[in-house]
Amino acid sequence: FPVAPEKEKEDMQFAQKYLENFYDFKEEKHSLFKSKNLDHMADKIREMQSFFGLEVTGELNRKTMDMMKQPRCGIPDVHSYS
Amino acid sequence: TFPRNPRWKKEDITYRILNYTPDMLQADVDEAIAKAFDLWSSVTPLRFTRIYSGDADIMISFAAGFHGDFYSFDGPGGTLAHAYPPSNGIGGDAHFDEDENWTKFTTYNGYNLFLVAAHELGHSLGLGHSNVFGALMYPIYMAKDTRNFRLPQDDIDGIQALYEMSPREEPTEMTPSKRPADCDPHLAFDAITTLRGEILFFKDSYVWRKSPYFSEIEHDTISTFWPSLAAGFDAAYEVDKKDRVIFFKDNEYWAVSGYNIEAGFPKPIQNLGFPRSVRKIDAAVHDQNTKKTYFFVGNKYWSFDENTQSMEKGYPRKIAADFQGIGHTVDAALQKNGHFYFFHGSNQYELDVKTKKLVRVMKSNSWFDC
Repeated sequence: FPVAPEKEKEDMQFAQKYLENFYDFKEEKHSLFKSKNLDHMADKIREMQSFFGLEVTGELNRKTMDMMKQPRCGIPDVHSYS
Repeated sequence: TFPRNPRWKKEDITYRILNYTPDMLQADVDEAIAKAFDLWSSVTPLRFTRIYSGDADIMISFAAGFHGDFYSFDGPGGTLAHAYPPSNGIGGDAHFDEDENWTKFTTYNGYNLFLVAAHELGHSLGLGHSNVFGALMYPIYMAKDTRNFRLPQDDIDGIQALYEMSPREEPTEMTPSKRPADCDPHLAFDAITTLRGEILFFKDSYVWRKSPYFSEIEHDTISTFWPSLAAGFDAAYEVDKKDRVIFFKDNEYWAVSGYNIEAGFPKPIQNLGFPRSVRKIDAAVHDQNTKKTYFFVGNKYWSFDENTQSMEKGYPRKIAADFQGIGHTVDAALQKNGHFYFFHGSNQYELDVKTKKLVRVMKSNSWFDC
């Protein structure tokens, strides 16, 4: 069955926060184009999927969400932090 | 490592435990932290000294939510801990989320402090995250057996890239032989077993993993899957109905289920019914049809009934008497697709399971599409 819309929204917010914390994702708040932001997020999802050896789709699928919800270390997986 | 490879420029490093979690006895926290430091000092020239006041290079604390840095904790689950790479001030410090349930046990009701501390101290010394599944520096927490825990090779390689040991200091066990190439015509195995539909080939500390779920042969080390097991298995076999794999090394054996080593192991091989004169097993294979396991020792073999958990009468027998064409010792054995595969040096002998007759002889690495 398709994911319930509310659940999908929650997942998107969770994933966005995860990518901000661990993959240096910055929402382009001033962008006029929502699609540009989604492309950027898909790139970050690809980066995360590649790191964990998941199938690289750029989509927020079940396996990717499951991996994001695993208990983990708070240090980013890629890039520096200050 | 982190960008620009931050590392301590000295070998004597101090640490201080600023406070304790109420989840554990203070002595258990002290022990977990000390053991975590021991892991890293065993493969580097670094020496760690605990101090009880003043500034230490690595300050260790438990805190919940916002705790004075830019990385607030998030309640139970999610982020468990974080640590800063080597530098002054907050550099090197390790913070543990007090909203987690910390434990000294390997359990699914809490997080093992030793495992998490060992990971965080890796950051404190300059290691970033590894994408090698099973490495200590992999970012996801995985409950695993911590008895005789050994640092996986990926972590050793990482830390030794930052802190070189002089040849005099380097423990000999940390310089394993190089993994032979898949298609090396001289490739021979110590042990082979199936595991949940996959086939694992063992040689020294190395594992070749052939899986129906991915097309390439995966290369791992034994410590990746079972950190507390020593490398160099003599034999291995799977009882698939029990989801159990048995590993033999010298005169002891271990039972594992997936990544977990079952409690109560190792046990002496005499528990299986071998006389004291048998010091080690050359190879083992389980026949899924008869529920018998064959153990190969020298030019003889034994038959073990998995149902009664006892050695069958009338054994040992000569291998050559029952398995046509096998006039030598067996290094490793495997049952797959209705055939036994007996490995000797760089050759393998395919036999029909029912008739025990030789079908063909192949190179040992034929499983790797060479």
